[in-house]
Amino acid sequence: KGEVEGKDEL
Amino acid sequence: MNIFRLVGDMSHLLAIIILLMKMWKSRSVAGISGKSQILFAIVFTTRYLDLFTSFVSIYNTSMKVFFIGTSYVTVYFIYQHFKPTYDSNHDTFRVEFLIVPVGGLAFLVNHEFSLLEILWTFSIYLESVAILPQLFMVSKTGEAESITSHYLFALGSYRALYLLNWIYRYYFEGFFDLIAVVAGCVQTILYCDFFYLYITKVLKGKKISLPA
Repeated sequence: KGEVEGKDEL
Repeated sequence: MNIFRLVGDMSHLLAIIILLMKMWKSRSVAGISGKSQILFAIVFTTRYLDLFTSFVSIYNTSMKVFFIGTSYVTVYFIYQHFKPTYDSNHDTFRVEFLIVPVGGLAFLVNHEFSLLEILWTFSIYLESVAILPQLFMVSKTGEAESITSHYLFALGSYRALYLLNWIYRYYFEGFFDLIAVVAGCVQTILYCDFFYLYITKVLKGKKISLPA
């Protein structure tokens, strides 16, 4: 889990 | 989900509701930059394409759908429903000067060279500067209604709260997204001048009016 993730944020 | 993130999202939600209520109750879009609102519609559309590819939570999906939907309603209000009240003479910021460089940057600096990722990056960069036409309009007319100021304050606070959220996530979850953080800093800095005016004027019951 790192930079490409983060789409749980709006 | 930490408190900063939640309050940030609520602030974002509140900003959109304030704007829609202002337009609907006053039957007017005076003082609102249609260009900024078009940019926000582009921001949400390009960012939330992952609605089609992945599911995070009901909260996540409903917020994304709400943001996309209301952004189009807002644009519709400005350019159709309340068009006679739209002050296009003062909404003269050249948005191509934002979209073109931001598009180029998203192409060059991203986490992964794929369509969805580049569009997500584009939306993050574009959001950071999307308020400029609105701020330009306020400085050009030299004033902003109180309700417009409340809208801008809620909208600016949202990303500032996300900065606290990212600090929290960095320390407690090891989460760090450089692109979002840098863009979030730029976005928040752009509001600083407005925050100052809001605190020194609007909170004391005066409306924002700039010297000519």
